[in-house]
Amino acid sequence: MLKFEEISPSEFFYRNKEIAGFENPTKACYTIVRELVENSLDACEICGILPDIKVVINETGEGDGINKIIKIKVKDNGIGIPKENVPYAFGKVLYGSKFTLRQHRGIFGLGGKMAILYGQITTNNPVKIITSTIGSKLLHFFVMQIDILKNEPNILRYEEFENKEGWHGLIIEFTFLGNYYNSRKKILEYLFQTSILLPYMNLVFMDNYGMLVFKRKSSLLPKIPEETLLHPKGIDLEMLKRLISINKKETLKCFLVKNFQRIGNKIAEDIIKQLNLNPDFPVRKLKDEDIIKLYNIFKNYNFKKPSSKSLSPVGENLIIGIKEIFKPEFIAFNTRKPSSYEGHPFIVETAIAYGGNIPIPSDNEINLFRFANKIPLIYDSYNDVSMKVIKDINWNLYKIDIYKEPIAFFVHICSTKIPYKTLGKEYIANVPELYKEIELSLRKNARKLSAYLNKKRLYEYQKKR
Amino acid sequence: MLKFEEISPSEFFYRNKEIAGFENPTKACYTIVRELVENSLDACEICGILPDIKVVINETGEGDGINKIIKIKVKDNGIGIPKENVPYAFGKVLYGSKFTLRQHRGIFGLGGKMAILYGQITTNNPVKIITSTIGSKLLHFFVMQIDILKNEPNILRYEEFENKEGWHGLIIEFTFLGNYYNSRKKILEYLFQTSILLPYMNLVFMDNYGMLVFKRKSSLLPKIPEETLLHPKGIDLEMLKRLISINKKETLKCFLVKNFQRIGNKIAEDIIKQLNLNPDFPVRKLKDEDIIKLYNIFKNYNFKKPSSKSLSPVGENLIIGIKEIFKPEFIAFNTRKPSSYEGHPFIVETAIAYGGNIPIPSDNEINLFRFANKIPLIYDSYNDVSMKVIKDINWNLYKIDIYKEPIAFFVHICSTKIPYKTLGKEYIANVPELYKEIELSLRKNARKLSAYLNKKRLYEYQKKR
Ligand SMILES: Nc1ncnc2c1ncn2[C@@H]1O[C@H](COP(=O)(O)OP(=O)(O)OP(=O)(O)O)[C@@H](O)[C@H]1O
Ligand SMILES: Nc1ncnc2c1ncn2[C@@H]1O[C@H](COP(=O)(O)OP(=O)(O)OP(=O)(O)O)[C@@H](O)[C@H]1O
Ligand SMILES: [Mg+2]
Ligand SMILES: [Mg+2]
Repeated sequence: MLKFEEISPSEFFYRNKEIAGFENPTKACYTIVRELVENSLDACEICGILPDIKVVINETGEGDGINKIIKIKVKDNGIGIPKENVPYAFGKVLYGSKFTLRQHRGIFGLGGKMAILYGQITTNNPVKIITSTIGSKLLHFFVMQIDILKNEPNILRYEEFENKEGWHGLIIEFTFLGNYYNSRKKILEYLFQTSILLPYMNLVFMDNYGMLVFKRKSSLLPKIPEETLLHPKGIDLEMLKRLISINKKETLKCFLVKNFQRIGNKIAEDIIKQLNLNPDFPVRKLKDEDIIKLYNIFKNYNFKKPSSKSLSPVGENLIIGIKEIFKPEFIAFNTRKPSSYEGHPFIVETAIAYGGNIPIPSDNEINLFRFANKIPLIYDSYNDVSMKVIKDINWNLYKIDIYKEPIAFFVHICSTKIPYKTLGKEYIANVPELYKEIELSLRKNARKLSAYLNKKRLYEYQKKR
Repeated sequence: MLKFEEISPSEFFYRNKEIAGFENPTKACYTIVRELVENSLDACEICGILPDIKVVINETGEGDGINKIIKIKVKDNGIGIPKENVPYAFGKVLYGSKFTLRQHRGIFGLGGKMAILYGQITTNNPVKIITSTIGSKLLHFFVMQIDILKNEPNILRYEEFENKEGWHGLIIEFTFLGNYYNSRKKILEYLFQTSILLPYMNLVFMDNYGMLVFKRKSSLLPKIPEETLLHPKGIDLEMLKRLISINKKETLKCFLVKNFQRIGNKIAEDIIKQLNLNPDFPVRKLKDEDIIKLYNIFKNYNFKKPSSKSLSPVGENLIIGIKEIFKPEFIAFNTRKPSSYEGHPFIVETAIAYGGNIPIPSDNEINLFRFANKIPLIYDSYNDVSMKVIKDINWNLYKIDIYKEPIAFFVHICSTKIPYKTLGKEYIANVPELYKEIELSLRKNARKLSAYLNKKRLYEYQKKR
């Protein structure tokens, strides 16, 4: 007799932690730092606060040889978490505040919990959280663990303190077993690239080797992304049926205008006409075949491109950063207009830089720097959609040998949903709509680089003569 | 005010289906076939039945240009599913019968549901299931969908029929929108490699192009893997605490002997002595510091290697298959003794073949064929742990140029838990214990190949003179 059972989400990710970026003690270190710093950055940007983040990593003497018990503490001046949400925010997997339709680094409701879970299963110590929301008179202090079988928080201690200094933000501290020595280089690379994209961030990093300050260079915060409606192109049937059942009392015209961006009165009426229905048709009476018709109309209708108000592209900061680090002799950059996939708006920005300090890539490698919602992607570039685009392009057309010349590629994608291929956010899946936008953007830059190199070669040829 | 919410596991995977192998309509086709065939193979092997599987893929005329509505039907003669479990087996994500400690292809309790979910969100049609267990007098027929928000089955229709022919097994049928044309090649490659590993399988494959039969070549079924206990080496603290709380009434000695393989009376007493405790010590009285001591003893104790009774290596069939397809002039093969990681036993088997029909790899590629629990891994070899091992080895030591000679590598890993890096089971994570075993196994084969090539070069050199 086979034993059928259901497991909780926390049990699932405990059993399969390699899936979430915890495949070995070196990678675990990196993933933990990444998850905590991204939570802090989201918490500051969501309410327009200039981020002040402190990361302290302390390798204690204990451990099992190569792996040591490491204490990590991350402090930020962000929006904090209200008292009643803290236990679930850090003790319930698939719980969070980022399931909304706007750009943020978090999307899964999992990252912070996985970091804490890994610490719990390797050291048995609880996590400490101190937080206060903006304007709150109280500081909330929690000591807690995750009940992994039940996916419930387990609060060991709670205390309140007077918030005398009017501080707001969050401090998280816990221990875990990891190989910090082997992961340090990639952690610093991650923080360094983050500081290039976010000149308005101030981050102090302390470990056993010393202190690094990624100093704030600008007080200019990008505008805060606003929550938006789905773009109708690419909506699947599940989402359509769900929106219909939520809006049972609406008329068809009202339903279309209120639930999707880029559908105004005229377009709604045009779509309704294609369905052979009336604007006042009660949406709950739509039959399955009408819904499928609507789904197909949405796929093929020529809607205006999505609005960018839910997005926050990286823009100029990327170019400033590239110039500062690589001092290239040439740089081509462009930002695509917003596009969408499965209803999610996205913007692709790419740059190709040439010369200066850019190294000629070593055997068959490509200098590709990838970013998603302002997160630098440091691992697994080979299978990333951007790498696929670069390898599929026939660079002979542009008379560029990408393996033998000092060329660097930069790709940033921002979206209300980044289609990561892995839960550790290592690389982006080969989604056709993204592929197409990255290709168009890179080819535009390739043409400019090609023109520059032609001019340069012509000039050098004439110089010789 | 930020909106905090919890989402269900089905909602989570619906939102992030790229994570589960559904990143585009071509890959979705492949993943769907893979998930259904693996479920059928597990269902036959679990009770020692020679698999008879039929896969029918029918591209209907409808769709949106490149992507067509596809009807898939898979029928097997396996163990079937009892009536009361069917709705959850196909309607509740993170539900299944494979959360046990033995080798099977399934591990997540997700695959079949994701396939059905993808069909549901792209075509809105329900799934049809017909099943009967061994010896059952009834056939059970379900028409159902998944309530994605709630992670609950939604049964639209149920009927019982008399099982006149005493059939047992399962038939699953549903429609989905996909790009079968572009995925067909990889699907056939997957089925072909599966038939090589499993000469006892009979699989009939029908699509719009015709019919293919992967004929049974042998009636010899490998022994059925038995459920086992965790191996103590590498057990984490969560598992240890959980086992202690389940076995509250036991004495310490009883607890150790009953819950872990390779701990007999003598070893238990030795471990208890290292803890400065007595064999009769009630295990529920263990303090946290004792548990951490036990955890550390488990890490460093020289336990006997795990038993292989929960595993089913591929053995001879791999060699027979390689010889049949590639007709190599030389082949080196070895099977490692069982090892373990995080308490899970695993066996690595590798082969290196040379010459015959093996092609010289094209620009910087490597002929690497990977298998995990007898599943051929067709995608994303670049980041797989086996590929990392091959690239890290200095092949000059063996005087082999793996990029310029007709060499093919074969790696099979079987375990009670395969540490996949992705939920689509595309490649295996870089887990140190696995890396080490793969390296030792490949080096052993490399030495044999090196000796053969030296002899061959010497012989050809002498022939010239
Ligand atoms: N430093 C922080 N300041 C304020 N809120 C935070 C902080 N860290 C976590 N949170 C809250 O806890 C929730 C859960 O965080 P967690 O990292 O587990 O998931 P997420 O960030 O929503 O998604 P992801 O898994 O993609 O990181 C967040 O949605 C956020 O509301
Ligand atoms: N063809 C089949 N015959 C018998 N039982 C089946 C069949 N297909 C599915 N099942 C049952 O349904 C359960 C759920 O299947 P599902 O594919 O969703 O998950 P899984 O196979 O357990 O794990 P994975 O996600 O790794 O595939 C299985 O555990 C098995 O008990
Ligand atoms: Mg997060
Ligand atoms: Mg399965």
